[in-house]
Amino acid sequence: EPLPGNKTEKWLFAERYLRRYYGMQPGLLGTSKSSDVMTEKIRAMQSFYKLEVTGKLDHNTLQVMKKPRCGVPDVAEYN
Amino acid sequence: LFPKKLKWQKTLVTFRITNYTPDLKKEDVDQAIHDALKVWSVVTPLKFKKLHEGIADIMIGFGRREHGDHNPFDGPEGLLAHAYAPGEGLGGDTHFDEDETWTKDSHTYNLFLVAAHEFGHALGMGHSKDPGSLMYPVYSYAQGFPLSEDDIKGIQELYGPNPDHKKVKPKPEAPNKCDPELSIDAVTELRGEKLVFKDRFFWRLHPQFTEPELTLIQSTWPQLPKKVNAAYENLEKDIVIIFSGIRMWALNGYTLVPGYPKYIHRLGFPKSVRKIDAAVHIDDTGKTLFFTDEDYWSYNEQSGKMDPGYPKSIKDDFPGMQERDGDEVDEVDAASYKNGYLYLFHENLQYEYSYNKRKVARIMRTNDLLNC
Repeated sequence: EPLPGNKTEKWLFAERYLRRYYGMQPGLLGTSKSSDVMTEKIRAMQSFYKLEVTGKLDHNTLQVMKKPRCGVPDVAEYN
Repeated sequence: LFPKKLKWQKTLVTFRITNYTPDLKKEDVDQAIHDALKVWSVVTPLKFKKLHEGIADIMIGFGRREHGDHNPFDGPEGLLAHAYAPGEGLGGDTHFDEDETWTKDSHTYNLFLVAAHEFGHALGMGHSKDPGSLMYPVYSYAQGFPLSEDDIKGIQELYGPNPDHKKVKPKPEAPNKCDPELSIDAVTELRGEKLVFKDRFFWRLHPQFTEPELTLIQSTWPQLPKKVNAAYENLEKDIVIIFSGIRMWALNGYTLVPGYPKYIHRLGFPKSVRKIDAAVHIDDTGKTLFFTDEDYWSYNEQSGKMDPGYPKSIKDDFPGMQERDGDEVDEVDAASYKNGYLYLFHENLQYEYSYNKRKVARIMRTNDLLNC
């Protein structure tokens, strides 16, 4: 199925990361809604890792997302 | 901690290793699991009992991709392992991704360290924001006792201290880059990036990004010691020399050059010199300055020899460096050079020294270096 909008590989990687570790809800939201949710989750992750909180998928943020890590979420309730 | 502070309502917790990874001998896996549980039992009243059949509180296994809990692994790298908070059934269970390579040394990924982290979850710990903590989500290799103050505080909030075990010495927490009292151990350029060393950590500053990245030294270079005394880059040779005690290592990019460590006395230091406090290469002159206690030395990279007439006194040759109480600075923690200025770091201040005018141009806080 074609990627919705112009989502890049990086964006999809980040979506998976934020779903798994920051409780971002799966499934398609309206484009404006989904990018707001994504921005808010990116900010949460940047704050956890003491990165500059920009809400943007910048180089530093992606670098941390690619690091080998534990599979337990960082903030969402784990059950 | 997990929401609702989930924990085991008993102090004897059972565990069972249901299968083994082919990456290690069975006894090495047994030992890693034993040691990883012991990390938590030495700081709490918890005791662990090994079962060889039936259902244990903590069922431990290796699997790849979808492995039975609808929480699939992702192949090599990325996600290494996971564990479930204390509770019935899946609660406490701990799974390792068989698509990783499991080791018992500094090569990725050390099973003992990952297991100790995961058992933290199996006992009720969540993730820590302190990069020096065992419960920090991102893998990093370090030797020695793996729990930081933050880890111990968390687990003892759930189970209390270990009544009959002497206090363990936790790992120091990560340094705070914007602490106004921050001092540093060493600083060097590395192919356009700047590395700032402090205790077991280093900050990596990339010219395009404002945010320094904090990492454990041994997580990037497991062969390096925990603490670095001095470092400098020789651009012509495209190497960085790292000093710790009487030894020195060479980096080519992020790769350690074979044949190191070597002794610092090969550079021409007398045996009485046991540590270098700071090192800096002056591109314009091809000389490298070394600072040891109250003295400094000039080393000719071309000839590979110390210049004659050294060591000289820091105080005499770098006048104008005053501490806050007016005392003259006679020792240097770290040094760097840029565009005709020498930056000499002493405690929480850095002195911008004009190399041509031979005088201090500015005094700034050390943590200016980290964009604070």
